[in-house]
Amino acid sequence: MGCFHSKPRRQYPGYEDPISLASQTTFSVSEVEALFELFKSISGSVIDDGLINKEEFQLALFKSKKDNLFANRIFDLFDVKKRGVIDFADFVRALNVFHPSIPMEEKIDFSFKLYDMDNTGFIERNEVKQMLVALLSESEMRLSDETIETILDKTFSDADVNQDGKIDRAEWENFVSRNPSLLKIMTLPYLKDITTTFPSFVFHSEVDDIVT
Amino acid sequence: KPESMNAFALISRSQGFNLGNLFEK
Repeated sequence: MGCFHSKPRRQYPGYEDPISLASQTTFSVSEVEALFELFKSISGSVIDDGLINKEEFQLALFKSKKDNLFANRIFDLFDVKKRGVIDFADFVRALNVFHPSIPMEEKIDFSFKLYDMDNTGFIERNEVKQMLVALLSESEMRLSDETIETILDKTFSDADVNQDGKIDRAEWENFVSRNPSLLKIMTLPYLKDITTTFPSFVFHSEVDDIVT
Repeated sequence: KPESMNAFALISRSQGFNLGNLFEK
């Protein structure tokens, strides 16, 4: 299958062969190529440099460039090389965690990191408060500081089993096993239909025999 | 509702955590 009317893949820094990425993830080669179609559209939306920067990520999430604490947090975890940009291999490996067939253990790990904003190995009360305040500012929910403190008291009395004021990895695993809906954000059913959502990958494929 | 007293259940409602939006054309 030839490649035509598209920017050469060598112009995408961090581009990795779909066969190699498929072997490291739960995605098939075709699915990796379909993800490349999505990656191309996001990475070329503001600066056509073959990488996704924070602004492009926010634009893809919200259709606007508004800054958002939660989107920033996801972006930082996708940006594993800490360069302020996401390359194609980062993108595929990070989305892999969100695949419906990935073991819960990996999803629990990722979600723990999501909430452990300062990377101390603990989810601390001040981090959770900061996120609650950010949530209120993006929604129409209005809660008094007293109510926020009550919610934090209740949450930490449930989750922080040893009552040391912070949630460690084992406490988090225990807490989400009792509250499985908290992991809903960690699974994207879209990833099962990615080749249907981006069928144009077939025209841009660089792999001779597409394995589905 | 018990969920309204769970800070993480509230936080996970943020649109910033909804990566499904990346797939909406």
